[in-house]
Amino acid sequence: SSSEPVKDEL
Amino acid sequence: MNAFRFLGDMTHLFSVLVLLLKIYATKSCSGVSRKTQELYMVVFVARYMDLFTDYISLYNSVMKVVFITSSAAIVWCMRRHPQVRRTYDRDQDTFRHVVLVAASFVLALIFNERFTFREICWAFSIYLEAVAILPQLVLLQRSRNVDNLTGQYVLFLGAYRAFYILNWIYRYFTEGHTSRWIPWIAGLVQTALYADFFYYYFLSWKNNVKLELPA
Repeated sequence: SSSEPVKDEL
Repeated sequence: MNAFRFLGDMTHLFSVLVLLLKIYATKSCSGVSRKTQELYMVVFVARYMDLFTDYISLYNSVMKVVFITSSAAIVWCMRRHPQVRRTYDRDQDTFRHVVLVAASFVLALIFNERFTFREICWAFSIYLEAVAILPQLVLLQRSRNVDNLTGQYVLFLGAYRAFYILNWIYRYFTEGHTSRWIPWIAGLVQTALYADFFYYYFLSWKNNVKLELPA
């Protein structure tokens, strides 16, 4: 979702 | 996932593989800072606690497991492996890494996205990762002869950070996230720490001489 943009990174 | 992010992850993965290869093939960890490796292990455990609660993709999950287990394996080798542990430069790897852990924790308590256990762990891992290379850089500076693999390990780690910055710039323009200042600032600090190393690595490559960092 757009409110969690960076935590899809490592 | 954009190309910069993927290249960042791949150079990060290569750096770990290079280090494992060096330790496995030479049965030696000379020039490798155990303190930096311990910090990375703490970083990965703190950040990837979401492994079982938030599923993003198979790619993400596999990479998280790889980073946790590889850092644990490296620390284990340096502490317990009968041959490898004897090659550890204990007397030169003297950086007070507990100070970095404490400072990162205090920073995470003050600056976080939400005052929850998970968000504090996440911010803590971001801050700690930014400075985790310091013991390794100090050790490189102290060792007169930096072997090629150790140099390449740090080079790949630095490249990983540079690619992540490009990834954020790309995402900023394509997705427009402006409020993510915690990873931005920490990431810039982290990449800046490599600038000096990049410079001397480039010089040694250009002049075809062994890498040596000035004291």
